[in-house]
Amino acid sequence: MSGQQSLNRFFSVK
Amino acid sequence: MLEGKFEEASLLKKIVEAMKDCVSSCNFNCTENGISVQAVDNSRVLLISLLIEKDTFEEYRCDRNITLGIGLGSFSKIIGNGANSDYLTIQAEDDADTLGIIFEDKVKDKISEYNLKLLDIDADLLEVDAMETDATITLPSADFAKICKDMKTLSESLQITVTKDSAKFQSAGEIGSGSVVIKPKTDIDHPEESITISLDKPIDLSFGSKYLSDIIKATSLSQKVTIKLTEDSPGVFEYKLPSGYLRFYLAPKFDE
Repeated sequence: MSGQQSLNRFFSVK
Repeated sequence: MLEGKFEEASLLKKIVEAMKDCVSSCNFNCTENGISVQAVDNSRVLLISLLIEKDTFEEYRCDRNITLGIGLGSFSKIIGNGANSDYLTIQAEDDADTLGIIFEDKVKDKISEYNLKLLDIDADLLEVDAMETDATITLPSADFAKICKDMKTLSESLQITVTKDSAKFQSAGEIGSGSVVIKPKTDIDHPEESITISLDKPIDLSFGSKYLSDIIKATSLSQKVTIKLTEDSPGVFEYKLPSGYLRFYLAPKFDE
């Protein structure tokens, strides 16, 4: 099994 | 006022085609240096970063910074009306609610003009500037597209592992498994066929095949794609424009 990560985990909102 | 004239309509067509299935609408930020876009897909897994530098244009002027909210499906329909070889000029007044799109046929004495209604798009921007890279692969974009398509027939995930002298793309699913290994190659006669791999740390990452399918829609923009990978970080897939780039940042999958 694997899951999809979100970009929000890696990048902060400006 | 913004006015940007492309030597050939085909360039803007290819850019919009590469973006429109990933994001339905986005802000085009126009400054004196050119046009940039940052947009994230609805699932917040894939980010598009576009830079069309001023030098890309045959003629370019932008007196004041303008943000143009554009529905990409509608934009694609209108720019599809021009021939690939036409001059394409985009034009907007400072507080415009429409974007003017003008095609000029280079042979016939024919000018076609359209107006696209602009949208008010409220989207947050992500901070993506500083990223370390553990491994960089540059390969022919058509080869990368084929790998992604072939591996998608097997699984919804594509695993990329990079070691010192090779990059391996593999998928495993219900019907079976497959892999493609590529190695660095210098082709002096056909530099566009060359493959480079540079590595600081070995990489093992998995990405969603459906997002890769969106990324490879940019294949016609550039003969090469550069893939920048860092363990437990989004992969960066870059297609260079004559002056600028179309980049995709794709969040990796995690193993259970």
